[in-house]
Amino acid sequence: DYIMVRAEENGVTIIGLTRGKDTRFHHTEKLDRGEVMLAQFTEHTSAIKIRGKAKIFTKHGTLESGE
Amino acid sequence: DYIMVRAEENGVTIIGLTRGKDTRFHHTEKLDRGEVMLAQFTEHTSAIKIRGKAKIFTKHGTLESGE
Amino acid sequence: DYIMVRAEENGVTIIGLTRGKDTRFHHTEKLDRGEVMLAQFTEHTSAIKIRGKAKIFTKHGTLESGE
Amino acid sequence: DYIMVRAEENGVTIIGLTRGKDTRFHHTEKLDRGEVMLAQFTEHTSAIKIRGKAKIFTKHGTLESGE
Amino acid sequence: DYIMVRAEENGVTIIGLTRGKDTRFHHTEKLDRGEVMLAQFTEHTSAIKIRGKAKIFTKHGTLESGE
Amino acid sequence: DYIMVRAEENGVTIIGLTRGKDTRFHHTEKLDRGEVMLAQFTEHTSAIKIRGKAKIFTKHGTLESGE
Amino acid sequence: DYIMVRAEENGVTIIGLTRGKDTRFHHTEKLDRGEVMLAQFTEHTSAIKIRGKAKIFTKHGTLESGE
Amino acid sequence: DYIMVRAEENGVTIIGLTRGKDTRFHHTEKLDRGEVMLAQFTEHTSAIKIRGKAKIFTKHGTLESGE
Amino acid sequence: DYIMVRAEENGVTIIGLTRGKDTRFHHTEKLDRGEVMLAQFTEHTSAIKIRGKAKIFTKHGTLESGE
Amino acid sequence: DYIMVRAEENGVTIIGLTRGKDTRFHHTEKLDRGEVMLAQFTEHTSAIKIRGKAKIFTKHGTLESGE
Amino acid sequence: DYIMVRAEENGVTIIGLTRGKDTRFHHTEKLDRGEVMLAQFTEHTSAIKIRGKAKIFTKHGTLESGE
Ligand SMILES: N[C@@H](Cc1c[nH]c2ccccc12)C(=O)O
Ligand SMILES: N[C@@H](Cc1c[nH]c2ccccc12)C(=O)O
Ligand SMILES: N[C@@H](Cc1c[nH]c2ccccc12)C(=O)O
Ligand SMILES: N[C@@H](Cc1c[nH]c2ccccc12)C(=O)O
Ligand SMILES: N[C@@H](Cc1c[nH]c2ccccc12)C(=O)O
Ligand SMILES: N[C@@H](Cc1c[nH]c2ccccc12)C(=O)O
Ligand SMILES: N[C@@H](Cc1c[nH]c2ccccc12)C(=O)O
Ligand SMILES: N[C@@H](Cc1c[nH]c2ccccc12)C(=O)O
Ligand SMILES: N[C@@H](Cc1c[nH]c2ccccc12)C(=O)O
Ligand SMILES: N[C@@H](Cc1c[nH]c2ccccc12)C(=O)O
Ligand SMILES: N[C@@H](Cc1c[nH]c2ccccc12)C(=O)O
Repeated sequence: DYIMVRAEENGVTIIGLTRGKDTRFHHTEKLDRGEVMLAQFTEHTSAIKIRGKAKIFTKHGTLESGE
Repeated sequence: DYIMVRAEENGVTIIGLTRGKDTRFHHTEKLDRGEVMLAQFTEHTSAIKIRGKAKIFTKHGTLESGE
Repeated sequence: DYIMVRAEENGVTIIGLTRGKDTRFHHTEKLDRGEVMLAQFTEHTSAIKIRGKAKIFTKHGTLESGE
Repeated sequence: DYIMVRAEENGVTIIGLTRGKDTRFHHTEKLDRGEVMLAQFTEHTSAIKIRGKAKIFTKHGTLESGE
Repeated sequence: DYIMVRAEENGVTIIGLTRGKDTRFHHTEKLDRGEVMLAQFTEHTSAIKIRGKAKIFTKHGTLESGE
Repeated sequence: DYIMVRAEENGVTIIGLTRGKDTRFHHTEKLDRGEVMLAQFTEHTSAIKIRGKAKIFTKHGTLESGE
Repeated sequence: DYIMVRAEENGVTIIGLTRGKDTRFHHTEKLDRGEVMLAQFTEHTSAIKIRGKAKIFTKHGTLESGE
Repeated sequence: DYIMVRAEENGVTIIGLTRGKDTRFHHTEKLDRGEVMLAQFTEHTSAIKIRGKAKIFTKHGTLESGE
Repeated sequence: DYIMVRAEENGVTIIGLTRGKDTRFHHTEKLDRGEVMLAQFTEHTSAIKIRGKAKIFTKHGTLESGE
Repeated sequence: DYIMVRAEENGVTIIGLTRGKDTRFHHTEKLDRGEVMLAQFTEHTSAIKIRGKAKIFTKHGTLESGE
Repeated sequence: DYIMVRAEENGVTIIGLTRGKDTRFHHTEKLDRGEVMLAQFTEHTSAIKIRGKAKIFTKHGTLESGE
């Protein structure tokens, strides 16, 4: 499983949360407007958080984040 | 399997419940309005509880939580 | 496999029944109106019982419980 | 595989029949009107019997039991 | 794989035939009108015979047994 | 994989042919009009022969046997 | 994988060809008009030949053999 | 995976090519008009060649061979 | 996975390229007009090249090669 | 899983991010206008970042990156 | 997984990029106009680059490369 995110503004952040007993941020990737990131769920990432205005494409449909 | 949640107001909480004989809260993630979280069912999370006004995207369809 | 339940009134209960030779209640989760719970079938839960007015989303369709 | 049953009257019973050489009742769950039960086929349950007026949701379609 | 049977009259019988070199009846379950039985193919049951008036739901469609 | 057969006349026979180097009849099940049999392909049955007037439901469609 | 064949005339033959380095006939099953045979590909059968007028149902569609 | 071939003229040939480093003909099956052959890809057959006028049914569609 | 190729002219060639670190031609099969070849990807073939006028059927659709 | 990218301008970059505890760039592939790259998620690549104007084809749909 | 490429002009190149920590070109296959190549992702190839005017068929749709 992977998701695809396109930043609709500068400074969008895609945050990986750790898999396991403990849940904390292990990586934050910054995207500028127009940049695209594709990210999998992995052995180290079992949750992903997205801040800022972005378009998110997943198997459950497409969604806009941000105010 | 993962779900996607977009907070429609500040202070939405996504709660992970433990897998196993015992069922208790192991993590609470707070989302502000517009923030999006994608979360898997995992070795440690076999149930998820959502409080506050949010849009929830799953393989069984899309749903609004909250009053 | 998981199901999704949204409470349509306060005091909805989602009950996990034990897997194995013996069938008894191992956990009861209370939901208030608007709260949503997503719950898997697991090594410890092979049946789920729902009391009170709620909307239930499953792979076999959507259903309203309660009077 | 799991099925979903909503009782349409009080006193609906969902009976688990044992898996193996021998076929007998190992558990009877009583449902009151409006209550919903989701139940898997398991290591101990290879057949399920339903008595009383209920709506049954399965991968083969939806069905009403009872007179 | 499982099938679902609703008895349309009293005295419907669902017969499990043994898996293996030998084919004989290992269990007969009687259903009264309106009762429903869901039954899997199992380690001990590789064929099922149905007598009397019943509605049978399977992955190959729905069928009425009986005269 | 299983098939479903409803006898449309008395004396319909469902014959199991042996799996392996040798192909011979290992079991013949007689059905009377209206009776239904569901039968899997198994470790001992790799071909099935049907004689008499019957309706046969399979994943490749539905078919009438007999003159 | 299995196929289903209904003989449309007497004397239809379904021939099993051996799996392995060598390809020869290991079994010939004769069908009379109206008789139906369902046959799997197996450890011993990797090709099947059909002679005479018959209707053949497979996952790739339905076909009439014979002149 | 298997394919189905119906000869539309006499003398149609279905040729099995060997699996492995070396590619050569290991078997040629002759079909007369109206005869049908179903053939799998196997441990010994990783390519199949068809000469003469025939109808070929595969998961990628149906095709006529021959001039 | 396999593909199906029908030659639309004489002298069509289907070339198998080796799997592994090294990529070279391990087999060239010539087809005359109307001849059909079905070929799998295998332990020894991880790419296939087609020269000349042919119709190619794959899971991604059908295509004509050649000028 | 793989994605397909076609550069719509010169200097499009496709960046592979490392799988594991640590997330950093392990490879940057430059594409000129009209060039196409198909790239898998792999043992070493669990996220991909795309900069510049490009068309991106994935199982979740097609998307244009860039301003 | 494999892709299919038809060259729409002479000198189209299909380049295999190595799987693993290191990403470099391990093979370049030249196609002339009308030639078709089908290529898998493999143990040695985890990315493919295409230069020149070609039609590319994948599970994510069809695409034209080149200016
Ligand atoms: N560490 C948690 C992260 C997580 C996944 N899904 C969740 C849902 C709710 C809260 C936390 C989570 C886990 O692997 O299980
Ligand atoms: N600890 C429980 C959590 C749970 C999952 N599904 C449930 C349904 C009802 C109640 C509790 C649960 C388990 O892993 O099984
Ligand atoms: N303990 C039972 C619970 C159960 C599952 N499905 C059922 C159906 C009917 C009755 C009980 C059950 C089991 O694991 O098998
Ligand atoms: N004990 C039986 C129960 C059963 C399953 N399917 C059936 C069909 C008919 C009669 C009995 C059954 C078994 O596990 O096989
Ligand atoms: N004992 C047989 C029962 C059976 C299954 N499918 C059949 C078809 C025809 C006759 C008998 C059967 C077996 O396991 O194989
Ligand atoms: N004994 C044979 C039975 C069989 C299966 N499919 C067939 C097709 C044709 C002839 C015989 C068969 C086998 O297991 O292979
Ligand atoms: N003995 C051959 C039979 C066969 C299967 N598919 C074929 C196609 C063509 C010729 C022969 C065959 C094999 O197992 O491979
Ligand atoms: N011996 C070859 C046969 C083959 C399969 N697919 C092909 C494509 C082209 C040329 C030869 C082949 C192999 O097993 O790989
Ligand atoms: N030997 C190469 C052949 C190959 C497969 N796909 C390719 C794509 C491009 C270039 C070469 C290839 C390999 O097995 O990986
Ligand atoms: N190293 C990370 C890369 C990654 C994958 N998905 C992510 C989502 C968010 C942030 C980082 C990532 C991992 O393998 O898990
Ligand atoms: N060597 C890299 C090649 C690669 C695959 N997908 C990529 C995406 C971006 C950059 C490089 C790659 C790997 O196997 O992972």
